[in-house]
Amino acid sequence: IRFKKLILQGFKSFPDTTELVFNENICAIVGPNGCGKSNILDALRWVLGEQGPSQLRARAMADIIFNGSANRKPVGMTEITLVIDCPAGTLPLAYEEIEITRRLYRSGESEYQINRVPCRLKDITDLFLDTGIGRGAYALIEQGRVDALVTARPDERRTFLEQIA
Amino acid sequence: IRFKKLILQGFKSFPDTTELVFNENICAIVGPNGCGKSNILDALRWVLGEQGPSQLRARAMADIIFNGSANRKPVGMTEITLVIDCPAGTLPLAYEEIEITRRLYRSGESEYQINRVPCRLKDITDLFLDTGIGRGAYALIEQGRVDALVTARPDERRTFLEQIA
Amino acid sequence: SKLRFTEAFTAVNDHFSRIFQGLFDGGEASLELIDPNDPLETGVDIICRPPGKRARTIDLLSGGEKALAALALLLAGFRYKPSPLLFLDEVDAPLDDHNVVRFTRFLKTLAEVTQVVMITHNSVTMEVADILYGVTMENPGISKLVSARLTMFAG
Amino acid sequence: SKLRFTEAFTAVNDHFSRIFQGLFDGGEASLELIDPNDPLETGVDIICRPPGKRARTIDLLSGGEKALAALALLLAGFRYKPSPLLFLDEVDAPLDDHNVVRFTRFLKTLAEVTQVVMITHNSVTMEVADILYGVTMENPGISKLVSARLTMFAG
Ligand SMILES: Nc1ncnc2c1ncn2[C@@H]1O[C@H](COP(=O)(O)OP(=O)(O)OP(=O)(O)O)[C@@H](O)[C@H]1O
Ligand SMILES: Nc1ncnc2c1ncn2[C@@H]1O[C@H](COP(=O)(O)OP(=O)(O)OP(=O)(O)O)[C@@H](O)[C@H]1O
Ligand SMILES: [Mg+2]
Ligand SMILES: [Mg+2]
Repeated sequence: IRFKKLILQGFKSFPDTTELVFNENICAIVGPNGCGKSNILDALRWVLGEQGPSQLRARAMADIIFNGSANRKPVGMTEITLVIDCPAGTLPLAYEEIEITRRLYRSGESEYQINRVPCRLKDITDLFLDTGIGRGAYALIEQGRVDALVTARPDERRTFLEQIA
Repeated sequence: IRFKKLILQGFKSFPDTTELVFNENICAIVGPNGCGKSNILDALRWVLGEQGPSQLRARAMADIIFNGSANRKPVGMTEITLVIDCPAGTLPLAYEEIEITRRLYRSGESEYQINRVPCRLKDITDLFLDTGIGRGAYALIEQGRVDALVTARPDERRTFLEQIA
Repeated sequence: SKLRFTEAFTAVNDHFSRIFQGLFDGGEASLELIDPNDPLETGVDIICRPPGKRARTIDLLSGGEKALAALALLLAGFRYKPSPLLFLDEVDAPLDDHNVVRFTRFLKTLAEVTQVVMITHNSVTMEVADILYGVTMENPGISKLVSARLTMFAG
Repeated sequence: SKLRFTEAFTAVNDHFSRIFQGLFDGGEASLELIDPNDPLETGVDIICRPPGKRARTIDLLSGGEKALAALALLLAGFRYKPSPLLFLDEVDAPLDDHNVVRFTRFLKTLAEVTQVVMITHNSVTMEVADILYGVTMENPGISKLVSARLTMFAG
């Protein structure tokens, strides 16, 4: 399985369509404090099916929609698309390339698509059940996670292991 | 008041007598991870009268005594001396320069001195009561304090203000 | 005691707003009592508006912005209860280069009336020091103060 | 379920020991159940011995040593449940230059079988990237991906 592209639109500090290509082995994202780097990780987490606003550094889900700036009005929805190469048999779908799309409107309405065909959230999360990308895996290490583990109590560290098991 | 010198002996990773001169306006302490920089702040905190081992990143007070390395046996005591310039009237003592010495033996025995004259711990902490160096002031900002304030809850932030008040 | 807390709150809030503006080169920030009718018990909120952005509570800022705002608050506490010496252990770790430059500018004004000692890994921070102490551990487990390099050639 | 936890514990412990040695260039580390007779409830301790130093629990290490050890544990978790992509947000912030170099060496071996995306402020870390994305906010509050700079001239 290879992650190819992440396309952000109306997501947090990215009102305009932004495309991130993941072709290389090692890709670095750089820039000053507050410019939007961690928002990219939130977008990836969200399109993969994250349902908890706090896991996206938000209070309510609608907080992830671009809510305006000095020169721009807020927008009414956000859409993230993730393009993945999945050669035969790597994912439980017949395609060799799939596009996962997740949309959220300010009304709270959600839309999910696989290869532009409407589906349920469960269809998206089911895709990744055996791949290590789902919840409980340590593939997406957010800012502060290392520090949280440093300051964790023994029982909290146990929780870390229980989530992996 | 001007801090002039900090002399470490047998303290944490400093078994040999080490002298740090504080004459300049801005002094930077640098070196690789784990080389002993934060131990210097612990030594300063301790000689000023800190009584809580956890504030010194230790479990028990005796943990601050050099406890050996691959090539060196543990030592039996630690001594820290702080030399301060205090022009007339800046501190409640008649001297223009004072030396504060604090000693701890593995037995748990403690010794305190001002200008090499034995005194009580209270005599040392009383010196600084109105200077902002005592407990509750924010003059000694340890590694992780900024992060702790970032992750603090509203009631914990209140405690920060209450300590300053 | 209610008076003492309110006095500290007001004074620190005042310093905090100004130091925040200095470190962020603009914007504004303030402390707020969550329940103003209960000053003896209520928690404290921190509202920040980095330049060009909307006001929000501190937890909704970026990682580096949070750290810079919290540092502004700690330094406000120091300004309220000053001491002859200020000792900072790696407070610049989460900051990008521009923020470190603004931080060092603030340190230089502090250093006019205060002795500042900083532990740092950051070369921009090191540049504003009058004296540099290197700590090494060539002999495993044994710390050695190896040099006091005066930056007398700096611009 | 006791079996699943014990299996995960043993496997992660194994990865952790090896990754720790790689990142610290020596020494040893392991996870330990605080009460081995109560595997279903007991907490987990982390014992670390950086090279040349005595073994101690993780909380008695230096700031940077703690972060590197915790990172080793997170990466051990990743090794136990691998994924096609590993995304790291500023995990190198508390590390000195030597530790960053060792960390990037480990990343390069990981990158042989995994896509790695890292957010970083560290120039040493940036050097091992095949591609660099810059994010800016010239228009206040609006993020822009400005460049994908390929390090094709690197040694
Ligand atoms: N819904 C939203 N609409 C507009 N802007 C938002 C929204 N949600 C978050 N932001 C802004 O995104 C910015 C934070 O971005 P992010 O956390 O990605 O920064 P960063 O580049 O990771 O910075 P650092 O290096 O400090 O970690 C903040 O200024 C925040 O106000
Ligand atoms: N009583 C003691 N005897 C010997 N060594 C000790 C003692 N107490 C602490 N140490 C050692 O001191 C070292 C930690 O030093 P310190 O925390 O000052 O590092 P540091 O230079 O601040 O590193 P960092 O940059 O990672 O924060 C550790 O290796 C620790 O094991
Ligand atoms: Mg970030
Ligand atoms: Mg330290």
